[in-house]
Amino acid sequence: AKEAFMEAFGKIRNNFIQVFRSLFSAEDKADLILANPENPLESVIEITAQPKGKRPLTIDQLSGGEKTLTAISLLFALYLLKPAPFCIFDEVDAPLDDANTEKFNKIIKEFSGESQFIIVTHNKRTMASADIMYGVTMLTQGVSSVVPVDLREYA
Amino acid sequence: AKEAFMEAFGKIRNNFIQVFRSLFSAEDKADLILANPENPLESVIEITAQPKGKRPLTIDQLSGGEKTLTAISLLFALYLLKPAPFCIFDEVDAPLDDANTEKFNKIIKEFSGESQFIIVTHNKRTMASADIMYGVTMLTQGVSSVVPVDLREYA
Amino acid sequence: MKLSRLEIKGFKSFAEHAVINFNEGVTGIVGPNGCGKSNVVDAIRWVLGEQKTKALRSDKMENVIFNGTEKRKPAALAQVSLTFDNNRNLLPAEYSQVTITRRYYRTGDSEYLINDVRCRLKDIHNLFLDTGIGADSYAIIELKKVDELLNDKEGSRRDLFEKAA
Amino acid sequence: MKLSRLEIKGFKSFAEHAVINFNEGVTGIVGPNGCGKSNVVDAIRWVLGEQKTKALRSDKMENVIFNGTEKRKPAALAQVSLTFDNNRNLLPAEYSQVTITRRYYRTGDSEYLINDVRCRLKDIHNLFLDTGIGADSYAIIELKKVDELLNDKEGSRRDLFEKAA
Ligand SMILES: Nc1ncnc2c1ncn2[C@@H]1O[C@H](COP(=O)(O)OP(=O)(O)OP(=O)(O)O)[C@@H](O)[C@H]1O
Ligand SMILES: Nc1ncnc2c1ncn2[C@@H]1O[C@H](COP(=O)(O)OP(=O)(O)OP(=O)(O)O)[C@@H](O)[C@H]1O
Ligand SMILES: [Mg+2]
Ligand SMILES: [Mg+2]
Repeated sequence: AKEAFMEAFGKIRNNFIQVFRSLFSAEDKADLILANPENPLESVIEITAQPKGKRPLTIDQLSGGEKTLTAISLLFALYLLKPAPFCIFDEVDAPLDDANTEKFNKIIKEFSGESQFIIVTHNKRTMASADIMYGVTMLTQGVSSVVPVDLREYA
Repeated sequence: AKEAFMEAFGKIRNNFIQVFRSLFSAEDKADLILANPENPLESVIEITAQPKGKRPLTIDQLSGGEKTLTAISLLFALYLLKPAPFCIFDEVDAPLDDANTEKFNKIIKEFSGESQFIIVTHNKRTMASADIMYGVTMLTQGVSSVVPVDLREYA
Repeated sequence: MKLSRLEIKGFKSFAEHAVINFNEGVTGIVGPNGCGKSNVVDAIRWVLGEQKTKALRSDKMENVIFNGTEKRKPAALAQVSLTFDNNRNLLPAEYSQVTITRRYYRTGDSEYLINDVRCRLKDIHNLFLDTGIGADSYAIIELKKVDELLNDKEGSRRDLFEKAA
Repeated sequence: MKLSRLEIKGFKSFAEHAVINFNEGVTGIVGPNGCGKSNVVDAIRWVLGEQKTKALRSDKMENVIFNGTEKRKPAALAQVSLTFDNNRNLLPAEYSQVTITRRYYRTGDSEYLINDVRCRLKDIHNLFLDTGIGADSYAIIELKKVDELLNDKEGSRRDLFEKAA
């Protein structure tokens, strides 16, 4: 079990660095580290990330948007090891600026050949990147209903 | 001290209901309640909010955007009792949809005669509502600088 | 295993029967604050077998049943059905389409069905073993989960690694 | 008491001297993720006398000093100055303009100044007593604070009421 975990960990770590570099930039540094390598099945897993020449001591020093992108890199690193048939994101793009929203949408588009992606969002750019859209609405007070949305207004 | 608090509490409560109704709609119900009215100086303060005919048992049942608007109503209720000379909001509009962002900006505009408002945002509508804007940028890697932004591109 | 259709009735704000058809690619879900988008995500979690009411933003399971408005009585039960195309035979069933259904009655009774046949919650959990989806999957993400990952709250990072590994 | 000017040098990502002039009304602060907007808010909190490093998103006070990049050495000190027009005589000073300055050296030394005269941190706190601003004011709000208010974490609602009342 220990080898199985270490092998998976190695792959996830490589995926993480790769996705991180596509969401930030190609020269940026990031890593996943086992705090206690002797005891991998119990060890805390540490994340380090140094985008754009910065040198934060921990990921807590990163900005709101940078932290979100770092977490997204980890989630996709796990996904790449074992792609789930569908992924759901609920307003995960809210802290992202325009450029990072585009990068997020681009990576989702890339993986959407493999899995279905369901994205809840308020963000117009993210909407423009959807293949199909459903609007949730409350025509009657307090009662939800769903309608398909014509994407041609958003693209 | 007890009367002073009760008097302030009464005013804050009225402000809260009033601001809540301007951010939601005029018929919506909301309240601030002292869990332990016999001991006002120690009592927990409860918030109830029932926008648009809904009947959530606690505010935890509200949506992300509805919760944010409810908290904003409370903050402005406190502000109205003792207006601070300036208020700073850091990306508080991120969970809000377009209509609620407009309401948020409108109430800030109303109070901006009394106090200065400093709004950090990624939201284009909020930017359009600013009187003056500063752009923070990192022209040199990892080093921030500030430049005034011409608002005519955003209005 | 491709999502084909989601049907919701009586679950949270979905007092009326609602249907979402899923296609290939990226499906956007949009609408004003409070209209029910996150409730759709909760419905999917719930029908996949989520038992932690906190993950459903509720104190007790009864809170997922439509609790009425000023003009409409509460519902007696919540029901969600999720239909999959079994196109990669990931699901251990002989069917080409699999529909899982979950019901919860205000009396506290629960019903679980696979292709309209009554089963146990355990059977629904087993259906998704090793597919990466199911309750608390790394495939269903909201900002609260992003925070937990960054703060590593209660070893949430560890959990996710073990699910994927 | 109207904000007039903020000057930052050596504080967090502001390795270079930066100036923001404040006018009446609504000032927007915009820019890409990670460029330093929240650091501006932290700078204002800090110069007003915030001592809780957690509220400054730091483990220890030394972390607010510019810590260098691949191409630039760390700074030896962080300095922030905030200038007010004392237009309503809210500030108990005889001046029409009041500038508060805070410095923190990597050696651990701190300096506080009001209109270029050395004073104690206590004097800066007293300057803002009863104005509604100062550390942990209800007037400086981010989404983390919104969450704390909604969850009433550690009686945060109580605190805010007492500050305003
Ligand atoms: N059991 C229930 N019965 C009726 N309504 C409910 C129930 N549970 C939750 N709701 C209502 O559903 C609404 C929340 O919906 P939801 O969280 O899906 O909104 P949302 O579309 O995600 O909004 P946002 O954009 O703000 O995140 C709330 O107003 C809440 O009161
Ligand atoms: N002491 C320091 N020295 C140098 N850089 C620092 C220091 N402290 C923080 N930073 C850097 O400042 C950046 C964060 O800036 P800030 O939080 O202000 O971003 P932001 O503009 O608010 O972004 P967002 O839109 O994502 O919220 C981080 O990348 C962080 O590494
Ligand atoms: Mg939501
Ligand atoms: Mg920020």
